[in-house]
Amino acid sequence: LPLSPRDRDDRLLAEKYLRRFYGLPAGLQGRQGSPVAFRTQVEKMQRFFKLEVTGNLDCNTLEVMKMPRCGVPDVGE
Amino acid sequence: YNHFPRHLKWQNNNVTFRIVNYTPDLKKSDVDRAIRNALNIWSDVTPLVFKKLHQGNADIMISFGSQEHGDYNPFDGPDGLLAHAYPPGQGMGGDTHFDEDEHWTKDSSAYNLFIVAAHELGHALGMSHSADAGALMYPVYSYSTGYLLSEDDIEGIQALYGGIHRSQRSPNPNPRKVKPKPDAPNKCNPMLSFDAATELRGETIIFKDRFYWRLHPQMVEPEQTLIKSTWPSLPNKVDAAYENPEKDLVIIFSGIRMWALNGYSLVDGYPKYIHKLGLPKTVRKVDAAVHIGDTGKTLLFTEEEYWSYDEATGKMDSDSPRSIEQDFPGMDDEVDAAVFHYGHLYFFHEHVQYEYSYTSRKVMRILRTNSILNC
Repeated sequence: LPLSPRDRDDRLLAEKYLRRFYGLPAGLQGRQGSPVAFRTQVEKMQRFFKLEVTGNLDCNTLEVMKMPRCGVPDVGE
Repeated sequence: YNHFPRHLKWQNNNVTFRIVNYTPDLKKSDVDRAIRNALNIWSDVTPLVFKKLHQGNADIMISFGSQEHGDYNPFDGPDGLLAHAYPPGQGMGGDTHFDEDEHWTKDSSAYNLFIVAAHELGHALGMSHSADAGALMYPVYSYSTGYLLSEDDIEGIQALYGGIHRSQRSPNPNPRKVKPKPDAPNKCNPMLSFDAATELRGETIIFKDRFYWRLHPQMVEPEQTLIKSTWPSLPNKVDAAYENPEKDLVIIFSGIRMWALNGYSLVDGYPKYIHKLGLPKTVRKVDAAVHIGDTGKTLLFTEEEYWSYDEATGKMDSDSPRSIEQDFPGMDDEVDAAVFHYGHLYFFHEHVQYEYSYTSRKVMRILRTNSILNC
């Protein structure tokens, strides 16, 4: 099924979040990166915040992504 | 706690800082004080000494900017990203930037500059983000009162710079100054006990120390959150809590006061004294509370006794207080927390949970307290 507008917004928010804080590699300009990489980074973020590690953008995960926070990455260089 | 890769740190304990510009949200003196207090948080527990420069290049250059502000690491307007800082090093190393599109305050009405500065300056000294939800170095903003650092934060910064040298310790330290917050409780610690437990519109909320776990029937992993990040005006410790589904209210007890929640929103007109329920003034704390949907009564446990409050009449049953041991054979211990599910009471005491049949008045099963947290 095509993504609903809301799902698309959530996906974009998640990609931007994971790219900024979890080193998700940027895909080609305007195209989504690999689903596996995306899922892996979602799991990494869920593990860091002690959320249920599903690899999916469930409501708890999105809720944390929308919280006001520090701009320093959570992992790595 | 985490450090940056290669445990980046300042090689010299004398670190200079400079406040390059100021936010119009606060008086200049308020910004100065917030930054100085934020630095003192770290210098109180390490040999670090911070010296303020008024011009030229300091180790830590502090500034306010919005969107792209010169480091190709743009901010994003109100909310979202609040600030960032760079690990110790030459050039931009240690520099700390605050998003000018946020509203900066001295209290909890918006983003508290002192709290955010203390976190960012932790980065400027070499601390990376902590996964402990109660640590100052946790990446998500939450307003808190009292001493900012947790044991996790102190362990982390002292792993980089060491503790305070005896010669540096002030002759009469202020005991209130360094009072680290305990780490977030580990849900699978076999000896875990609960402070309080309640239902909330189909979810189960369990209070422990400054935190609560939120269990949702369709979520395997309980979610741990700071009480104050959801309810800033609630105290850091809850004694008891129960849900009255008919009124769609959750009552929360702490000491001699109680609060009411409608959903996750605090109800106006609270806190009230617990004695309004008919408890005598000698009762200073409710250990546990549970609403029995079948009878419309709410049981309030205090030490060896319990009180039965009739929600419909708003009065305490005349034969209260009664003996827990007498009315609940098999329960000869105090109760830390209690919930009622499908005719069964679940009493929690220390690391043991008793599944109690309310109709046949006997213990059906004994479980570990944190089995409810899927441990």
